[in-house]
Amino acid sequence: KTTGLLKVFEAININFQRIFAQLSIHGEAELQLENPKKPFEGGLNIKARPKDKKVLRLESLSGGEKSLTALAFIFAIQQYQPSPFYLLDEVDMFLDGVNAQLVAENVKANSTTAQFVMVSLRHATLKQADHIYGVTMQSNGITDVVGHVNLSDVGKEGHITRGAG
Amino acid sequence: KTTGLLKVFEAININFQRIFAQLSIHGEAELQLENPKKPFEGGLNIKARPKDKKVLRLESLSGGEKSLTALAFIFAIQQYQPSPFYLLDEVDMFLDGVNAQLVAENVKANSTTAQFVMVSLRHATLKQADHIYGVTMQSNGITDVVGHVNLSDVGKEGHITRGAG
Amino acid sequence: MHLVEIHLENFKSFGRKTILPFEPGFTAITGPNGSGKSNIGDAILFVLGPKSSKALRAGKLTDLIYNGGNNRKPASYCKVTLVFDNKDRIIPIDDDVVRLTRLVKISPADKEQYYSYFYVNGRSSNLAEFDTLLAHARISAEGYNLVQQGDITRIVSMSKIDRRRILDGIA
Amino acid sequence: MHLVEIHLENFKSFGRKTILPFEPGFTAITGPNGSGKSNIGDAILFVLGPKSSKALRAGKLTDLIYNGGNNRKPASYCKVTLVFDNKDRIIPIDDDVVRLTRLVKISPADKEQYYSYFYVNGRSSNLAEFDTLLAHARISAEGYNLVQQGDITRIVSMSKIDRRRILDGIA
Ligand SMILES: Nc1ncnc2c1ncn2[C@@H]1O[C@H](COP(=O)(O)OP(=O)(O)OP(=O)(O)O)[C@@H](O)[C@H]1O
Ligand SMILES: Nc1ncnc2c1ncn2[C@@H]1O[C@H](COP(=O)(O)OP(=O)(O)OP(=O)(O)O)[C@@H](O)[C@H]1O
Ligand SMILES: [Mg+2]
Ligand SMILES: [Mg+2]
Repeated sequence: KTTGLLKVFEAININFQRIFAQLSIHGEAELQLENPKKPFEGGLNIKARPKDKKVLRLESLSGGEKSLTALAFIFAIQQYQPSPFYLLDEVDMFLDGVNAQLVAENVKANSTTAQFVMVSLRHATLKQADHIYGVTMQSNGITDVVGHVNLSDVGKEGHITRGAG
Repeated sequence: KTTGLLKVFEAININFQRIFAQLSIHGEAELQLENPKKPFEGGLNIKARPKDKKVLRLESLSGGEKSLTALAFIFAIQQYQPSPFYLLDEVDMFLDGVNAQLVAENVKANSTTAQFVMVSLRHATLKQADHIYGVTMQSNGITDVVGHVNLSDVGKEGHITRGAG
Repeated sequence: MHLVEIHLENFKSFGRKTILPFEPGFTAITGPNGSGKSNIGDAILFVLGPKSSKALRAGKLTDLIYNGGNNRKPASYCKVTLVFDNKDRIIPIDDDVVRLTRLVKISPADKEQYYSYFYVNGRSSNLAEFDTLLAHARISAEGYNLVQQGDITRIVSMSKIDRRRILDGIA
Repeated sequence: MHLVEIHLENFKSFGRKTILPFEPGFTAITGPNGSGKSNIGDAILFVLGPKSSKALRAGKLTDLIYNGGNNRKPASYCKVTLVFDNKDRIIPIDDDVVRLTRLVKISPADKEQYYSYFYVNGRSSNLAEFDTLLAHARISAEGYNLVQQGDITRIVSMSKIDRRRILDGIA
């Protein structure tokens, strides 16, 4: 049982370090077991060193840095057990434009070998997608799907200005 | 003690209903004590009816609707005990452009009688501010403040493109 | 193998028969707050059969049935079908297309009672068969391939022990 | 009464003496992730003296002292001053300007020890006096006038009982 956990930990940690470096341009991060000899008696720490800074525990990073780190952890798990289909619902909401773009580019690169559906309000993300669907609420409380939408149809407000085909 | 709580509850509930209606254009919401006779034995429910929909508990609203409702609750408390100074740190991050603008307009209207400092990455919010400060991280991990910034200097990425005065 | 379509009928805010086509690659879904984006994710999870209805933001399964909004009659059932392209036979069913359907119906006799039906390509099935078919495809309601709204915040604020438990679950 | 300036010295990522001027009305602060926006909010809270350092995202008070980043020497103290315009005398001090300063210094003898100093317009004070002065101005570290990043998510996901307790605290 302990060897099983350690094997999973090693593999996911390797993925995590690689993915965090991709998403944070020159940052470093790693997973650490509190008690490597008896892993079930301790927790799992995440240490991250954003570019130009000292190593910090997850708790003292900024809001955006924390969510980027958590996302790298999720991607590391996904790559350990690959699936043909992924759904990501507003995972970019805490990120600034540069980080949102890095995440979207990472998803785009992975979408050649698996199908990704991503819910997002951010232009930086919509720009990378192969297809964009618009969803709006009609006045009777029923959701209406507006099919293939061009990025130019999506206003700053996230509203679909013109229904496309 | 119970009368004290009921008095606070009534006053904040009146604020909450008014503010939610302002922030959600035609929506309705109210606070409900689980046990109005013995309030200390129950909790506080929030019921909201976004425009064109049925009344729902806070838990079954969408992410953006929940955060708009929570924000209306915070504003209702603030108006019960007014202060000369308010700090709001990325309270608009779950909102779409229209809702972010409504919140920013609400803050702008209140900023004639109190001082508001709002941290935000959203253009819909920055547009309403009297003054915008840019903050960047230098390569040595030190924060640099870039004084008064024009909205046009703030790129889509939230980066300050030109240091203003 | 990829998801080709989702058919929604009276599922949450989808109060009309709606067919959502999907292509391989990267699809983004956008729209205002409360318009129904996350309900699409919930529809996928509904078919995959998560262990609890809490994951679908519903108190009980019948909360998933279209409630009529502000001026229509509430529906008496909700139905979702996931249509997969199975030309590579990753799902162990000998068919180019696999349709997984889940239906929840309020009992006409007693509003508090409901029936839950599962179908594979139109023939009656059950949650256990869904589990087996989807396990082969590595699509599961409990895995991290479906990241719901708020999961990121949950991971950031969970305790170190809970974070380690995520790895226990994978081992 | 309004906040006129914040002076920061070695507070978190403010590794250089920084003066932030503020005007009445609506000021927005923007910038990339991790650039130091929320640290400004933490600096205000630091002076107001919250009951716990957890509210400042620090394990212990000395975590607030500039740690040197990737290539500089860590500082041995951090200092924040809030400068208020007090022409309307809302703060019960007979002066047009009120400066509230808090200083935390690592003990030269023992790195684990630290000293915490409070000053009002330059003269030595303590947290109790800060509390009284700020209570008159209705500015408090425990009130809802300072909404930190993540407070919205916390309110949405707290239990009904905890939500009621917010009202208990106000009554
Ligand atoms: N059984 C139901 N019948 C009708 N409408 C429902 C039902 N259950 C939920 N809804 C509606 O679905 C809406 C939530 O939709 P959803 O969570 O998908 O929004 P969203 O597009 O993800 O928004 P956000 O950007 O804020 O996350 C709620 O406003 C609610 O009114
Ligand atoms: N004692 C310290 N010394 C130096 N830097 C510190 C110290 N404490 C925190 N920091 C730095 O401050 C940064 C966090 O800043 P802050 O939380 O203000 O970011 P932010 O601008 O609010 O970002 P976001 O948009 O992601 O919320 C961390 O990356 C950390 O490196
Ligand atoms: Mg959503
Ligand atoms: Mg922040």
